[in-house]
Amino acid sequence: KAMVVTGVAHDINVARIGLFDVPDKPGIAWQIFRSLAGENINVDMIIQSAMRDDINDISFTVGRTDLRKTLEIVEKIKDEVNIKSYSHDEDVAKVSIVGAGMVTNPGVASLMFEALAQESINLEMISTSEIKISCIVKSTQAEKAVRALHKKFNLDQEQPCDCCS
Amino acid sequence: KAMVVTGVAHDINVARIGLFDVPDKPGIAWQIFRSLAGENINVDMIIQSAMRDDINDISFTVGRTDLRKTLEIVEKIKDEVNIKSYSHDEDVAKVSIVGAGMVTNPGVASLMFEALAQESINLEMISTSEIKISCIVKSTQAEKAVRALHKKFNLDQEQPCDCCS
Ligand SMILES: C[C@@H](O)[C@H](N)C(=O)O
Ligand SMILES: C[C@@H](O)[C@H](N)C(=O)O
Repeated sequence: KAMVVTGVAHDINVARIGLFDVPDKPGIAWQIFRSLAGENINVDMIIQSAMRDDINDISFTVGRTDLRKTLEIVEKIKDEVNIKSYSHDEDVAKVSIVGAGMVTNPGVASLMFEALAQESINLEMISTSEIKISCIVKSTQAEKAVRALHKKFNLDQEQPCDCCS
Repeated sequence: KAMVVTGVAHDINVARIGLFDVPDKPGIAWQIFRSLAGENINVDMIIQSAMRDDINDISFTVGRTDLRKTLEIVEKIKDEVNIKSYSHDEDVAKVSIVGAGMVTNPGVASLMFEALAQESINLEMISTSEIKISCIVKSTQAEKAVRALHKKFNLDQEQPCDCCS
């Protein structure tokens, strides 16, 4: 399992925004991200999990310098899109493990979550793809998280630098 | 914008599970995915967006043939992990756009959501990475979604086959 992961990456220029209780119907995500794209806001992660009843939550991350402008846009479109409430936090960081073929290896995500749980690091957001698993954690815990992941996946020997930082 | 996207992928062997109101504290994700990995369940997407108060929802997808066993495991760990409720749906499919450098292009996600919204396709889950944006939609709409995405990103000319299907 450990060989599948070839690197650990982290990014501290991260602010997360959570939009709560948006209508779960076609066109809502489009209205939100069209407004952000229109103002040239560079969105990194977009995460929406399963709905409950006819509402859903959508979270996304932007660079910290874009946070103020992003919140102005969210406030502007809030009524039109019917966003019940929203939250934000700029004291967060993204930590990721990267490697080809992770998705076919059921234990890799579990190992990553184990490494972070053993350091009492709370996972605020999670997103996975075939070659990368990313978690949002408190920025004060980012260094500890990166060290724990290097150790868990045996990458701490002579690793010159994180890949895809 | 359109040139950044080099392919459209889809996967119909998808079942989604939503776990609702789990405690938002370190170790919960580990307990859930350790139990699934222990039974060799191959989890594809794991999605968790921002928490509210001290609870959070976690959604994930598995191959349809693993759904029954997955639900047995969720039912078994439900009380120990404190999962308030869960839902599942196997009539879903994953549609994705792929391409290098998408994340630095704010409009790409918005264009994808536009293409799907214009076909009245509801986005049930969303997950993004640097090179791929994936949405879970109803399986009855998967073909329509793939066609709309090919068209929106000008990929419908002589495209021999979807990449990374
Ligand atoms: C919540 C939002 O994603 C909605 N389901 C949509 O399709 O736009
Ligand atoms: C909800 C769950 O992800 C929890 N925050 C954890 O760290 O495990």
